[in-house]
Amino acid sequence: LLCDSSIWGAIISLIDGLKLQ
Amino acid sequence: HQVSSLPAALPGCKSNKEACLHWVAEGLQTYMVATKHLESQSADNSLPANIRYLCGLLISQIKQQMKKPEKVRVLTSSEEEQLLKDIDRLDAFSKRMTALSILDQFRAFLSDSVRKIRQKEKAKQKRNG
Repeated sequence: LLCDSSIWGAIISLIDGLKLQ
Repeated sequence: HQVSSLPAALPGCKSNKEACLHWVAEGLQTYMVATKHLESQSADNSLPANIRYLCGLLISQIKQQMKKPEKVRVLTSSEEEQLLKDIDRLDAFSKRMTALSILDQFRAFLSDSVRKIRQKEKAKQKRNG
């Protein structure tokens, strides 16, 4: 299932980890 | 500092799963372009590039599930330029606020999209027994 793809969570993790200068 | 040209998740997902996937695939492309602005604002500019890479993989997965993936419109280079130019005109403070807004809007877009797709897929599973 597409909703089970781990990519969704991976992108959200990167967004959460992105620190702005 | 909301970026009005960035898509919201739900409006296009009211109807069937195909329409929903179409909306999400096109929306992801717009966010991929918007993440280019984050490169100048981020402490680690490899992260926006990684986000774009994963978005590309996700778009491929989405298209595999679509009946008519060819209908997904690709942003033209002038549309890409326009989106980034609109942001580039801003002063430094507004650029930073816009970057924060892109992150918020993108996160909400992804969360809403996966939730909506989950609903559609579960409903289909139920129908098929």
